[in-house]
Amino acid sequence: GKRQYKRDFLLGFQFMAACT
Amino acid sequence: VVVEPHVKHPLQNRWALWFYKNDKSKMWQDNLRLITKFDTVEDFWALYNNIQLVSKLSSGCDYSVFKDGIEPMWEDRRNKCGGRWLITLSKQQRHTELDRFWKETLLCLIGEGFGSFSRDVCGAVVNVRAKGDKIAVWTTNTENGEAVTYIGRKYKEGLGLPPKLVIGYQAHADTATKSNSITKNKFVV
Repeated sequence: GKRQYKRDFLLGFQFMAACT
Repeated sequence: VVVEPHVKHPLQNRWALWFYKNDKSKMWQDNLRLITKFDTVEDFWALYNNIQLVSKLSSGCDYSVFKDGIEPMWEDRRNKCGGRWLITLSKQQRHTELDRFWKETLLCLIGEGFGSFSRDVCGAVVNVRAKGDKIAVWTTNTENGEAVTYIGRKYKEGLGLPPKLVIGYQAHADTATKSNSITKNKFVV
């Protein structure tokens, strides 16, 4: 299927890389 | 203990970030540079978090984010019959809205926020200009009216624009041949 991502899901990743 | 390998979240499309800097001593095409490509949610943010915010770019610069294989220009095969949903910002909005609008635009693109009509999307461009900044979502064919209007409605909603504010869609062919600064809208939402 198509890989659709909702806005809030995408936003959840913004600072993840910086925190791990 | 089994450690799950870190799997990034793949995007439906691979996207390319382009940067344009106005240098009058060079040809238009020489001022346009492909910066990088990305195809996961994680790589998108790694890029986004490490480049200058749009509001901090100097006047005359653009960012463009297009599907891999589509160049951010009218001449590209996938753009030439297309057009753009255009958001024009007032000078004051550079400080209050520009960065937010551009981020929301990118989220609509990479998240395939226009459902099956997302396949009509070519990319998005932000122009930083002294007389007023512009953000546009480019689609592939002005004749695909259902796709164009759906994208326009969802885009307007994504930006959180009030229903009474009208945004317009212009054909690149009209923009390219206009004799004054006003291009007629082919669609409005």
